[in-house]
Amino acid sequence: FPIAPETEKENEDLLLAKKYLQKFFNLGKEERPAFKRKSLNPVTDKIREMQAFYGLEVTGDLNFKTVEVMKQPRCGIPDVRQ
Amino acid sequence: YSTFPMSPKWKTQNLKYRIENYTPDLAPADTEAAIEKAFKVWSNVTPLTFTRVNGTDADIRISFASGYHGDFYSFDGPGRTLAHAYPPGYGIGGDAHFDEDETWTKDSSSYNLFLVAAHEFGHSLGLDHSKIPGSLMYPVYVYRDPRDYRLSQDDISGIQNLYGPPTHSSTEPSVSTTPIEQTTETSTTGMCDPHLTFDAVTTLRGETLFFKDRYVWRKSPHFPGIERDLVSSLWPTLPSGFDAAYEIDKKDQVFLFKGNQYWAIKGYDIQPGFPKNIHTLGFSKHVKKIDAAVYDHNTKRTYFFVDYQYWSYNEITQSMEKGYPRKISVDFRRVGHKVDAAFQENGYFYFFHGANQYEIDTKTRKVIRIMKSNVWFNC
Repeated sequence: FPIAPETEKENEDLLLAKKYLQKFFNLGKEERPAFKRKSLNPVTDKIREMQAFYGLEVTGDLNFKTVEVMKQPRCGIPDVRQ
Repeated sequence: YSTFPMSPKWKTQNLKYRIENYTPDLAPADTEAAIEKAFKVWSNVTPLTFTRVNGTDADIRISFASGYHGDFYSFDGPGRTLAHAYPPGYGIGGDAHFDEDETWTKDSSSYNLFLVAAHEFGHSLGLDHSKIPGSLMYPVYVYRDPRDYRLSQDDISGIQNLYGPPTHSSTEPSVSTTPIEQTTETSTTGMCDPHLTFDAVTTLRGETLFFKDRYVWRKSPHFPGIERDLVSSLWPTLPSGFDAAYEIDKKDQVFLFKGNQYWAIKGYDIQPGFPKNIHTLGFSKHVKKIDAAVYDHNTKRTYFFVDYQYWSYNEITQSMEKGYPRKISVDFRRVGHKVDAAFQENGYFYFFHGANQYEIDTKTRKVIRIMKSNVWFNC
């Protein structure tokens, strides 16, 4: 069956988020992850980092507001430095 | 604010820039004017000067391009990434690239070239992104009227950290060099004044905003301390001195009221079609303004406080409920008078009256505690 629209939407949002986090929050580019508890899910960690930067509620969830901020027009320079 | 790693900056104060090509969206003269004005934003607050050259000895090269354009950061079509620039240095260092797939404008329609260029030139001079919404170096595009554009204190502190204050007296600053808002002792004392009252209070994307005259104090769970901003630095086209404000967080919408008008906003963006007249909500004609408003997540109702009465607005049916207005003192016992401001947090209402506030259980409507209005500022 075609996947339910909301699942499709969730997949779209997750794809958008991964691209955004790779581009602006170094997702997947850190050679040696900073010494901290082994991350169970780097994407969740990066979502938290992005939510904190933008003053959103830090949940690690890809919620409506977080996706909204990721869609906003912006500068192409990353928000965090390697 | 932040600078790039190792804080690269230009050794010379007299910088040269070259416009390599032009966007077809604007007359060349408009592009040149926007870029010149964008540099002036920074020269007004530093000793730096910027001269346009046509030769190859430019420090900062400005170009418009689409998609892949010879560096590692391809553009992505209309929207999303608008432009990027490189920190000070040789070769590509300092250069600014603008995505030609965007529509570049000289007015409020997206995207205003002056505003984006001023941000990118901040990078060209050594500033990285700022977390402070309302600052020029905040990564997300926010339209502000270029005619009286003013850098935030955060931007000024950042660039002067690299280059110091201006030595030349800027003749006619296209931007005011006086920082928008020096947090003077008075203003700090102001927030700890035991007699402090508020005009309006609302939540906004996890923050709590306390409005007073032209200012708003912002309390965020993610940042320590309280930030004080001018309302005009967040919403340049809105008036100050709001009467009431409330958030419907599931819709990421905040409603701001002043006199018989109200606006809907999402973050910095004012929703189209506003301001509207408050009587479109269903108030009777004698209501001239709202004193306070608060949205109840449980009942999906918004309560509007007017003098000694309150109204209940059904956010689902988008209509005022029958049987209202009712006396505040009847339904919210011990709150026997007017309400200046109100917001909801963690299942409680907070009603402000004068220098006091009432913590009220949203379900039982019983007053739990009475506190000073500014208890939130950890004075």
